[in-house]
Amino acid sequence: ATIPTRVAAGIRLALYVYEYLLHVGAQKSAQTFLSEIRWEKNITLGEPPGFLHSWWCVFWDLYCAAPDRREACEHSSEAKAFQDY
Amino acid sequence: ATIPTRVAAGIRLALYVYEYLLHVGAQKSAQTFLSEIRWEKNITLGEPPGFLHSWWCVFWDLYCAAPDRREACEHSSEAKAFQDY
Amino acid sequence: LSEYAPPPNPNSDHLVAANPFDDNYNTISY
Repeated sequence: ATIPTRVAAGIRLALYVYEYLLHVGAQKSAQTFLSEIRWEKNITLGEPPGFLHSWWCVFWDLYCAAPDRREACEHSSEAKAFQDY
Repeated sequence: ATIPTRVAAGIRLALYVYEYLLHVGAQKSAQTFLSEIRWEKNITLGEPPGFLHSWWCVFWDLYCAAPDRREACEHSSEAKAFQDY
Repeated sequence: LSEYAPPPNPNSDHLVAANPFDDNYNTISY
């Protein structure tokens, strides 16, 4: 069951990285990326900044708020509360 | 505290997207990305597949194992156990 | 491309970078 999961996860990540590249203004990288992974598909983007960026900000905040890391890196009080909960 | 967190998260994401592009084999996209975001600092890579890809697969597995989604998409038994726990 | 690269032709011709937490996101079609 894990193989399809990893393949599906890989497709979704590539899609969201492509979207991220466009939303940060790296158009050439985005087009180069599509051709290097040989995706000719037409792709509909989500709203800026895109899902990867939104997800990452939450993930990184929680990652930094972990008890054994929170002294070393910035994190929000909400993330700290979530981790402590 | 959230502003520096979001700035730090944005820098980190750019770094890990660059690492992801290299580890999937999209070298041209990776170099184009660095020049488009005008990143001059040299970057030390993590082990393949890199931080972003690794955490994304964990996230996607857990996302698919959520009780209201697990019938529709593949997930690992570990992710199911974690969700049920 | 490395083993970590996505398959060259994802099964759907049209990919939508939708937020997977949106209510109308349909995991099956993706």
